Amino acid sequence: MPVFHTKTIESILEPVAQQISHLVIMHEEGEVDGKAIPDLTVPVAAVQAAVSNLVRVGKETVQTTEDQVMKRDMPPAFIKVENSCSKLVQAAQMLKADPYSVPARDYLIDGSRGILSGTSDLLLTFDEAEVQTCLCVQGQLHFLEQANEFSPFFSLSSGMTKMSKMIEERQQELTHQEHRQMLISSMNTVKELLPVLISAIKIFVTTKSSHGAGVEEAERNRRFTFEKMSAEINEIIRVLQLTTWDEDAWA
Amino acid sequence: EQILEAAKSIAAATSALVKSASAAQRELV
Repeated sequence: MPVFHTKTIESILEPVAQQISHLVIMHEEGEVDGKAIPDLTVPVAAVQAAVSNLVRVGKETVQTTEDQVMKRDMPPAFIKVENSCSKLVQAAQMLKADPYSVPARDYLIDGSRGILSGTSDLLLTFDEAEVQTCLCVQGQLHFLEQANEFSPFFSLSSGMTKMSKMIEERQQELTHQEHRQMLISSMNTVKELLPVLISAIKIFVTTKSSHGAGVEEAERNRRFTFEKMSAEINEIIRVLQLTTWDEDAWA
Repeated sequence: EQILEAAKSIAAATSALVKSASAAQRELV
């Protein structure tokens, strides 16, 4: 079972995660055998510099982006990474004084894990871009549902094309096979529903403008197709927001 | 892109740190 949600995040963080696991095992052995850890001031300073850089770049992104999710979710990730880095600094100071210090080893492991987790949180905030596109299509769909003419359909069509492309790229990025299949299946349903929706809108608009019989039925049919499509897009959004850690809750 | 690069740097620095701690311990076994 993959630990990280996307291949990009996995490629960045999985090697570090493995090393931390290794360190945890050694730490457990160390508690028994009392092995020493030398001065880690220099590598900790390198982590500190990298953290400062990430926080700086991240804060610039938060200031310039219009993505509200990013604005909301990035700052807690910065705090997590910065607090974890402080633990590493403390660990290095403690180890300098006592290379056998058990609390220092705990700080070292907690700090490394926190850096990993905070960086993962930060990278996950980017995953919301696809959700925004889906929400935009939902908005267009809602607008079209209220309209009594066909012209707003063209903006929906271009939004759908963008969404389809993003979902295609996204499913290739996911590490969970089930999530990939769910995205593919829902996107295929949306694609199949599109011509049905065009037809339903056309029939409704034509019937209504000619004051012909069957307006109510055409409207019902159109509403049914809208609802079906909307439900499928909601399902896509739900799957896009699933992460590894949600899986138990979702199951 | 900048954030991805910064995240890669953090991963590399953390990796180097953990390696130093682990390797030092291994030497002393």
